Amino acid sequence: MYLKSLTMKGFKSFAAKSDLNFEPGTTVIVGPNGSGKSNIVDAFLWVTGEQSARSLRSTKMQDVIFAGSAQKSPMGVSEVTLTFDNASRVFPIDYDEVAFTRRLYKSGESEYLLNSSACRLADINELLVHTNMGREMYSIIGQGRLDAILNSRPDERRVLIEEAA
Amino acid sequence: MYLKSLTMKGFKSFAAKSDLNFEPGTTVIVGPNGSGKSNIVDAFLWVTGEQSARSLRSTKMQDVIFAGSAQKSPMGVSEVTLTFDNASRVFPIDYDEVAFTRRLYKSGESEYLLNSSACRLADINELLVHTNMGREMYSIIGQGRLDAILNSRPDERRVLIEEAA
Amino acid sequence: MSEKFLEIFNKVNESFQEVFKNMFPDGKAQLILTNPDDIMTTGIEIEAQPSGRRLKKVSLLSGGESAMTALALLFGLFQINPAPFYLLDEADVALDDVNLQRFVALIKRFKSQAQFLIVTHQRRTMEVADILYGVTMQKDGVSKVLSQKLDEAAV
Amino acid sequence: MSEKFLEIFNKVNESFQEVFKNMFPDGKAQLILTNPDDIMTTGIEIEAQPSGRRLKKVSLLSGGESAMTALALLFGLFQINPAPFYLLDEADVALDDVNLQRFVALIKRFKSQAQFLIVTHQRRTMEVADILYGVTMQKDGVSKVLSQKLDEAAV
Ligand SMILES: Nc1ncnc2c1ncn2[C@@H]1O[C@H](COP(=O)(O)OP(=O)(O)OP(=O)(O)O)[C@@H](O)[C@H]1O
Ligand SMILES: Nc1ncnc2c1ncn2[C@@H]1O[C@H](COP(=O)(O)OP(=O)(O)OP(=O)(O)O)[C@@H](O)[C@H]1O
Ligand SMILES: [Mg+2]
Ligand SMILES: [Mg+2]
Repeated sequence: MYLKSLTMKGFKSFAAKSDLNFEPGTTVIVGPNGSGKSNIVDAFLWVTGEQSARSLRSTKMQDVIFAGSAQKSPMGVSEVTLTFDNASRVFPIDYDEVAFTRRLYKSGESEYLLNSSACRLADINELLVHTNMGREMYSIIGQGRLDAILNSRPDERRVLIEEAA
Repeated sequence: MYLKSLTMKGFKSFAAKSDLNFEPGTTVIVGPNGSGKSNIVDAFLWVTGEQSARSLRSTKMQDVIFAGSAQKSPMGVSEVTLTFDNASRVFPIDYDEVAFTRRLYKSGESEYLLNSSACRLADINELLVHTNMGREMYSIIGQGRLDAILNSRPDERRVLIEEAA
Repeated sequence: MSEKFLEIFNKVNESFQEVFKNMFPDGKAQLILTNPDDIMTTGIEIEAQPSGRRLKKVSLLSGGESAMTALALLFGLFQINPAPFYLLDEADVALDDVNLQRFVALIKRFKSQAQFLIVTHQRRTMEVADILYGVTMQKDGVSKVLSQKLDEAAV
Repeated sequence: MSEKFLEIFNKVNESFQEVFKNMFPDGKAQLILTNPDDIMTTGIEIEAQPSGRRLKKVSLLSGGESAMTALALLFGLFQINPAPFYLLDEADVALDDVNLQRFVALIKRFKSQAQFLIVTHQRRTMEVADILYGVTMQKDGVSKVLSQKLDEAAV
């Protein structure tokens, strides 16, 4: 199993449809300050079910929708799709590709899709459990968050072992 | 008025007496990770009266005393002296140089000295007020603390203006 | 008291805008009183936009953009209420190449008015030094300071 | 349950030590149960010493030392419980030249076992890329992604 692509449209500063295609190797993302690199990291957190606006550097979830600029008007919906290769059937469903989609409308209504058909967040979480990504998502380290693993309290660190169990 | 020198002995990793001499220009401090650069910054905060161990990356104030190593035993006292040139008499005392010294013994007893004679912390604070360094010490920006000015709450930012008033 | 606060607020605001604009000619920044009707308790909001898009609350800025905004505020305050020295511990760590150059230019601009002590790993920032101190950790767990006066060493 | 916890704890501890030692041959690191008599509620302390002095609680480490320790723990966990991909946003920002090399070596070591997505400003880290994406902010406030497959571009 490996990541195949991330598609964003209307997510934070990615107003226009933007694609990143991945291979099994290493992808490096570079760019000037304020260009949108950490917004890409937020897109990963969001599409895999993140429920806390604070973890996405926002105050309310609607803040992830493109807020407009001097030249472009705000958008009404934000959509991100993360596609995995599933030839190895790590996700126990009979598809060669598994695509998670999350949408949020300005109204606050949100939708989750699995290979383009509507599903619940619980369905996505249930599939992700098979990937060892775990609830704590320690495999996604946001900007300035590397030390957080060390700075937590001793009792809070139990979860790292419990998730690996 | 300008900074003339900083002398540390037994302060954090500076077990042996260490001096930094300054001129009115710009001093740059470099060195590998873990060499002691931020400990120098802590020495400035400490000698100018910092009372919170947490602001010195410690749990209790005695943590600033050299804690020993495989080859060297722990020390019993930590001492830092910061010397200013006072020819311009910004400090309203009749000395060409003003040296603040702070000492802390393992017992917890602490001493403050002004030009080598004992004084109280209040005396040092009273002199520092003449330098606009202010209680909030926003002129000393610790590692990772640059954003703190922005991330504080709107009501907390009043103090920046109040101190300038 | 409240006149004094308002007077200083306006001066700091103007100075902050000037420093920010000097670094980002297409950008803008400003301080805003959250409750101008009650000067005694009002808070202060900070808005900035480095590249001339829309003014935004600082919470929306990226890591590097907020570091630059904080530096502009620090030096804006300096122009109104100068401290004798400034000590910056790796303040340049989040900056890209262009903003690093702006940071270096900022230090050069104010270098004759205040003493700066700067901890850095960036080679470009080292170039502003009049005096360079190297710190090392010896095998016995004790830090040691090595100094070099740049003009003497004819680097 | 508690046997399972203990078994995994010991495996992760061993793996963390191995990764740390691989980066710091003279150093040591370990995980410690704060209350080994009560596995169901015990916490976990982390101690590390990059250069062989005395083992210390992580709260005493410097910025760069703690970043390296966190990376060793992350990859120690990876060896026991691999996630499909790892996303690191400027994890190399606090590192000096030597530790930056260790970070690059660490990525190279695990590169064939997992997908890495790395955001960085460091040129040396860019060298590990199989695919390099550049992101820019256009004048209209919209981000744009530009891609380059390194082997095709024959950089
Ligand atoms: N909902 C939104 N609509 C439009 N723009 C947004 C939205 N949310 C965030 N932004 C903008 O996206 C820009 C890029 O932010 P991001 O944090 O991704 O930058 P970055 O590339 O990580 O920069 P740095 O190198 O400084 O960390 C910021 O200027 C921010 O204001
Ligand atoms: N009381 C003490 N006695 C002995 N050593 C100490 C004491 N307090 C801190 N140290 C040690 O001092 C070392 C240097 O820490 P410091 O934070 O100054 O490094 P630094 O040069 O800023 O590194 P970085 O570039 O990673 O930020 C650390 O390894 C720390 O454990
Ligand atoms: Mg970023
Ligand atoms: Mg440091």
